[in-house]
Amino acid sequence: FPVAPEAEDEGQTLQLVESYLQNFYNLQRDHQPHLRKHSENPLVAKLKEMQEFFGLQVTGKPDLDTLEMMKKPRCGIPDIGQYM
Amino acid sequence: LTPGNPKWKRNNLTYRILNYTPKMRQADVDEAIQKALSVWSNVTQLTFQKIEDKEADIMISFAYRDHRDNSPFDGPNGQLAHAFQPGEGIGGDVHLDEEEAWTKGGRGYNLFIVMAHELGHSLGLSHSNDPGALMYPTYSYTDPNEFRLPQDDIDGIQAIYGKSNAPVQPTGPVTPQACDPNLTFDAITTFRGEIIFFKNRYMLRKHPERTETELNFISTFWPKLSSGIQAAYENVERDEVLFFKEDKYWVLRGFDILPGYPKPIYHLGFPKTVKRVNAAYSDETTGKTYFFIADRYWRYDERKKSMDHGYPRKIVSDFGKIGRVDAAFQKDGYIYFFHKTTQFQFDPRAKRIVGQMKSISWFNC
Repeated sequence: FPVAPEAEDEGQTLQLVESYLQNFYNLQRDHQPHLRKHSENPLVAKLKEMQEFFGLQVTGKPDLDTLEMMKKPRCGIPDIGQYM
Repeated sequence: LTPGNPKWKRNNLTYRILNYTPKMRQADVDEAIQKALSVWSNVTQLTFQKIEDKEADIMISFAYRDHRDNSPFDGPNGQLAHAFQPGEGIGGDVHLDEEEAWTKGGRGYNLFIVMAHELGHSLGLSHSNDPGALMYPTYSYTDPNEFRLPQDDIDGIQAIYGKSNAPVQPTGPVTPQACDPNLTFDAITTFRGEIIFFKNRYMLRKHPERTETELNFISTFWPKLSSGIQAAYENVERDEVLFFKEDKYWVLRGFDILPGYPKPIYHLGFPKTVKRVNAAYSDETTGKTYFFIADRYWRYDERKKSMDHGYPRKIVSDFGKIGRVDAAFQKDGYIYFFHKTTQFQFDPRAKRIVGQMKSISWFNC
């Protein structure tokens, strides 16, 4: 079936969020991506870490302000940890 | 600071430019990199010597997509560049994404700004969450001629390499905190239902319906007006905002500066003895705009487009003891005057001050 636009959007959003957190917040690449799962999964924890760093509202959800920040051109170095 | 506190063991470092981007003149690339290095050497005892042949501490290159350092670039925008913390081999090196629109000005991505940030990493700094810091992760343009290393970055680099030898220690701009009780303003204006507070190169945007205050660089919205706005007011009828800086003014409609500006403030009818405007507000009910300069004020008729006769008058005669006005705006029928950290609420009908607050009272602190 053709992907419903919102589902497609959600897929794109999840991909944007996931790669951002992998690049800059050391989210492991093998975790299971669920934005909705209730127990605190690593992606939500990392999303909160990113929101905390940028002084955004720490919702654990990819809200507009968070997505807007993720789309800004930036330095390729992670925001946490070493960059060997 | 970076975990493990990586740093160079000596202060005299070498750098080498391995290749150039075709998007800029080679001389401009050299100059941008040299200027970026001086950002850090000016505030520490670090020195940087350019070498052409051997392995240098800091190897600078433009790279494309996967360039074999396990951190491939991603094409235009997105990730602009990266650098490695101090150390042997790739340590200290800077890689710039060749697919970016590198420039020496405000279009595309300014090479000097990005280089200065990446060199911070080459010296051992990580990212700062101070939105005004050079080491903040996202890109924002600052005119290289007006660039001053923010205090947050000076503190960071001096924590690693110590203070500079300069007789007077260098200091830098501090990012305004909305709830800092000592915060003062350069100018304030309403703008399409919002209130915008100007301070140095920043603007704090407050929307009545939103609790938090948004901090932006002025240059994010108006690259040509990067800092130091001294007065501003909104002409609601014409959906225009006027900005004043020294003896010039700009007219903006929305986010666009109208063509033909800036113009000299004397076009509005000021005498040549006036060199700058301290504050201004416009009363949309009467179409009169009030300009405050030192201890006097002028009144301008927006409909006749000329100064009213009988001005200037003493501020204290008509507005009471509000002292020298830093900023002013009108909202819901009241005039708010700002003098340092104090704000006066003036009722133009009763012609007297009806309230006195802290200047930061609008920020829900």
